[in-house]
This record gives sequence, structure tokens and C-alpha cells, in this order.
Amino acid sequence: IEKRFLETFNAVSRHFRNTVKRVFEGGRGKLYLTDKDISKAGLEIEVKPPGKKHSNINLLSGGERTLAAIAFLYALYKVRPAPFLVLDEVDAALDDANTLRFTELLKQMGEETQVIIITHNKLTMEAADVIYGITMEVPGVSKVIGVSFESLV
Amino acid sequence: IEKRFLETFNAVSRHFRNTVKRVFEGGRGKLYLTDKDISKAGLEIEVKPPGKKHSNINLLSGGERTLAAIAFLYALYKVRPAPFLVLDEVDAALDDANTLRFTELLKQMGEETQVIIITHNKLTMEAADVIYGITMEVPGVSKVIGVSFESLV
Amino acid sequence: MIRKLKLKGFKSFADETEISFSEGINCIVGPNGCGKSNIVDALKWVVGTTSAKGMRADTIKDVIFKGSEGRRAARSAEVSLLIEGQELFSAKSSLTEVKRRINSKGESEFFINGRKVRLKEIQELFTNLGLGHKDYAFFEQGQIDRVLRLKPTERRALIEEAA
Amino acid sequence: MIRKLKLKGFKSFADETEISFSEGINCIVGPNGCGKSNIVDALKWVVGTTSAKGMRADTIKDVIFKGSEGRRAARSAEVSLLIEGQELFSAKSSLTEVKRRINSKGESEFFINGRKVRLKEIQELFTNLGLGHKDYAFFEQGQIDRVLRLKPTERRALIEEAA
Ligand SMILES: Nc1ncnc2c1ncn2[C@@H]1O[C@H](COP(=O)(O)OP(=O)(O)OP(=O)(O)O)[C@@H](O)[C@H]1O
Ligand SMILES: Nc1ncnc2c1ncn2[C@@H]1O[C@H](COP(=O)(O)OP(=O)(O)OP(=O)(O)O)[C@@H](O)[C@H]1O
Ligand SMILES: [Mg+2]
Ligand SMILES: [Mg+2]
Repeated sequence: IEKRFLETFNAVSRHFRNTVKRVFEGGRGKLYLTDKDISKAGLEIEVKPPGKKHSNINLLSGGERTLAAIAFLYALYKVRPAPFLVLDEVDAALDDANTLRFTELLKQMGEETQVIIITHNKLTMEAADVIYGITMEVPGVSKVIGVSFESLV
Repeated sequence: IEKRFLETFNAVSRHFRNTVKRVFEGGRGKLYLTDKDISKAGLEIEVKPPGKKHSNINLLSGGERTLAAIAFLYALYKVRPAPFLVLDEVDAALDDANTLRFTELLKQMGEETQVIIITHNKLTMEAADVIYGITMEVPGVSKVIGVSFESLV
Repeated sequence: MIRKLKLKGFKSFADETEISFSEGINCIVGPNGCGKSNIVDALKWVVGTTSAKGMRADTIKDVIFKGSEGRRAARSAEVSLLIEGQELFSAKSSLTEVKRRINSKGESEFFINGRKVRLKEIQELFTNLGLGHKDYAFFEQGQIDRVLRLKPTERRALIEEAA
Repeated sequence: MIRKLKLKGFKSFADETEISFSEGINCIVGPNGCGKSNIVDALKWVVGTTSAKGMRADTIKDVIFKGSEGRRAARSAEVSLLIEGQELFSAKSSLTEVKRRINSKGESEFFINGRKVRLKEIQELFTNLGLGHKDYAFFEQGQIDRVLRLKPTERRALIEEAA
């Protein structure tokens, strides 16, 4: 059991290091265990954006925290994807440049697993395979309508 | 002291009722005191979006909660504006239609008090009187640059 | 993978509503307050979430349609999920229907392919599909950085889930 | 109203930086991580915020520039604010400079128009300007719905501030 845990941890941290380099275009991401005794150890996350000196995740900005969390999720799914993934407006804090980096990762995850994502951001909508519109034409009652991407931009 | 509190409460709740009607284009906003004894009473907030039956703020959506909080802030400032107001990406959860309703309120608040607002949303930037750009051309070191609105869209 | 989601009387979905999802990236869009996050709640509910807080509600009965102008409140809510799942330990791909129904007293009933089961069986089914840990597959609105806010020992559970 | 904000060695503002604000709506824009919310922290800090959590930091010393690829860490941080204030109880409009400085040991010093004062005097100055309650003038990133999450007795304090 512990051997499997350690193998998984090593695989996830390798993917995390690579994914942080990709989304932050540099910098360093690191996962480490808080205790030599594997059965008791917790998991710490460190991210150092490019050009910056410190790696404390509490000093990161709103958008940087979103990118760090998405990089961790991507690393987990590289090792073992869940049968489906549900994301509700996870791109809210991202500027346009980071939204595009996010959608690159999203498209890759979409090849391994089914993704259901809610967004108001047109850049993210462009990455979708299928779009579903929800309306409340009758006030208070939700309905699903077919939507084409062209009608949204 | 209690007389002043009650007068202020009544003025804020009147403005709140009107502002909710404006930003939700209908519906009903209500403030009420939780205790007959004014010195002990807390403040409850109720918002019923148009066409919906319940008024429990916990059932509101992400964007509806933002609108309710902004309506409350606007009502407070109508009664007594602070010397300045700082808003950090408060429009993140709003769709385009609600962002425009928000900027209408913002412009009115800007006439009574100095507002400092941080945003990634171009619709909100359009409502600004002055725009300041922050960059990190030297990685890790922030600088302020002059920005014109035309360069952003 | 989810093939189809059906909702009836669940939160703002008063009428029977069906969504057929596809592979890849399924994007849900719409104005504020139209019911997008209610779909996420429906998915969490049918896979076994039992807490009212997890449903953004005060009591678990709050998931039943409360009525609107022109519509009476519903007396029950029902969500069903059609899943095409590769069981973790076998190559067999099967189509399973999971359903949950709640009545006005707040009592829930669970069904797998029409057979009434207990909550425990639902949770076992989803653990076998690789969905044992809620934080592994659901990222709620405003909670994307939740993994950064967890304590180190809580984060460890996500690695265990991947193992 | 704020006329000017000066930062030096505060968070990512390593070099002396000056921003002259104007009336009406001042909009601050820039990419993720460039230092926009650090400006909000600087404003909260100079008006007297003492908690590290309020500075999104682990210790209060974290507000001092920690260095970057080509730059050494700073040994102190300083923020000053030039305020044109209508005192609440008189029509007089005056220009006041408030300054806060912190050294590498974490000790803060406060100044009003160059005169060294205690934190208490800073807090009194801002209470007289109508800024007694932090939640009245600062809405941090991701916290716009904070007033909805407060308990009813905590919300009451906002009405008292307006009174
Ligand atoms: N039991 C219920 N009965 C009827 N309506 C409900 C019920 N529970 C919630 N609602 C309604 O659902 C709406 C919220 O929907 P939801 O949170 O899904 O919106 P959303 O599409 O995610 O919006 P946003 O873009 O603002 O996040 C609320 O306006 C609320 O009135
Ligand atoms: N003491 C410090 N010394 C140096 N840099 C610091 C210090 N404290 C914070 N930072 C840096 O400031 C950056 C965060 O800035 P800030 O939160 O202001 O970004 P932002 O412009 O608001 O971004 P977003 O749009 O993502 O919210 C972090 O990348 C962090 O590295
Ligand atoms: Mg939502
Ligand atoms: Mg920020």
C-alpha cells in the first residue's frame, strides 16, 4: 500500500513540476511530503512564479492561485483521470493570457476524460466540443436549449 | 443614539429596496432588524429575484449574491459615503448584462465618492474616469504605467 | 462517462429536463441565476451528497422546487444519471442508471437500474468508478483554490485516491 | 479623498512608486500577479491594519519586498498616503500625510504630517474621516459577498457606521 502511494506521489509531483513550468511559462512547482513516515505524511504544495524569489502559496495573487490549483488537478488526472470532471467558473480570476493557457490544458484533459464546465468567458467557450444553454424564459423555471457558438460571440 | 440608528436603518432599507428593483429589474429587497429591542437587534437581508418565490439569500446564485451585496453597499453610500471606496475584482461573477447594471451604479457612486476599482473586465474599464496600468516588466518588481483605454480593447 | 442527466422538480428545474452529454468538453452557459450551478448540485446529489451545505441550502428539502410566479411548489424532486462506466477492475463497459428521489418529508430513496438500494451501495458504485473523493471530480463555483486551502493531511487523501 | 499613494519596498513594489489618484472612478488594470491587490494591501496597511492575515501573509514582516531574480530583498517597507479630507464635523478641508514604516524586525512606526504618532492616533484620524469600520470601504478580491456571510449582529455595525 505504501509502495503504491509513493509511486503515485512521485508521478504526480513530476507532472506537477512540468505543468507549473508550462502554465507559468517558467518558475518552479514542487510537491513534498511533510513526514519521513509515509503513513503519517501530509502533502505540501510550493509554487514559485518566474522571476520571483519566494515559493509560499499564500503570497500568490488570485489568478496565480487558480493556475497553481489547475496545475495540481492536471497532474492528478495525468496519473489517474476520474470518469468525469465538473468545473464551475474556475476561470473567473484569470486574465486573457492565462485563460488561453488554461484552455490548452483543458483541451488535453478533454481527451482523457469527460469534462463538464460552466463559464461566462468567451475564450473558454471556444475550447468546448459541445455547448448547452440554460435559460429561464419562464421566470424561476430553468430549461435547456441548444446553442451554437456563433450566436454567443 | 437609538433614534439615529433607527433613522439610518430606515433610510438604508428604503435605498436597498429601490436599488434591488433596479439591478434585478424587478424582484424585492428587504432589510429587517432581528429584535424589537433596537440596542440588541442584528440585521437580516432578504432578496427575492423577479419571478422567484423564495427570498433566502443562501439560495441565490454566485452572480445574484454579487448584485445583492452591491445593492447593499450602494444603499449605505447613499446615506453616508466614505471618503474613498476600494473594490478588488468585484465583477468577477457577473455576466455582461449584469456588469452593465453594475457599472451604472458605479458611475453614480463615483459622483459622491472616490472609487478605486481593480478589474479584468473591459465593460467595467469603460466606466472609468482614469486608468492606471501595473506591470512587472522586470520580473518580480511592480511598476505603474500610464494607460489609455484605446490600448486595452 | 455521463451519457444523460434527467432532473424533475430539482431546484429551479420544475419540469422534467433531460441533458445528453457527450465526450470531451461539455460547456454550460447562460445568464446569472438561470440554473447552471443547480446542475452541478444535481450531479453531486445523485452521487450521494447528503449535507444541506453541499447543496447550498439550509435544509436538504430545499432541493425541491419551491415554486415561482405562476407555478406551484413541487412535492418531490428526482434526478437520474445514465453512466457508461469502465469498472476500475475490469474491461467491461456497462450502462448503469442511478436515480435519487426525495419526498416532501425529506426522505431520500436511491435506485440502481430500477432496483431500490441503500445510500451505501450508491457510494460503493461511485468508489469503484474512481469517484470516492468528492474533491477529485467536483470544483464548485469560487472554490477552485480549495486544494490550496486544505491542510496537508487532507491533501494527502487526493494522492491516495489517485493511487 | 486620496490624492497620492507612495510605496517603497512594500511587497512587489521594490522601487519608490507614486500613484496620483483623481476624483471619480480610478481603474487599476494589469495581468495576473503584477501587483494590483498589493496596492489594496498597501492602502489597508497604512490606515492601520495590523493582522498578517489582513495582508494575505503569514507574518507581518512578509510585507517587506522579499527580492526577485536580479534584486536583493529590502530591509524595510514604507507606504505614505496624502489625503484631502473633509473632517466629518467641520467644513475645513485639509491635506494630511499619513505614513507607515516597518523595519526588518517587524516593528512599525506611524507618522502624521511628519510627526511620529502611535497606531491609536492613526485609527482615530480615519474614524473621524468616516473610515472606522474596515468592511465599509474595502472589498477584497473574492470577498464581495462578505456582507451576506456576516452574522446579523456583525452587519448591524455597518448601519452604526453609517449613522
Ligand atoms: N428549491 C428551489 N426551487 C426553486 N428555485 C430554486 C431552488 N433552489 C435554488 N433556486 C433558484 O436557482 C437560482 C440559482 O441558480 P444557480 O445557482 O444555478 O445559478 P447560475 O446559473 O449558476 O448563476 P451564476 O452565473 O450567477 O452563478 C436562484 O435564483 C434560486 O432562486
Ligand atoms: N513581500 C513580497 N515581496 C515580493 N513580492 C511579493 C511580496 N508579497 C507578494 N509578492 C508578490 O506579489 C504577487 C501578487 O500580487 P497581487 O496579488 O497584487 O497580484 P494581482 O495583480 O492582484 O493579480 P490577480 O489579477 O491575479 O489578482 C505575487 O506573485 C507575489 O509573488
Ligand atoms: Mg453559478
Ligand atoms: Mg488580485
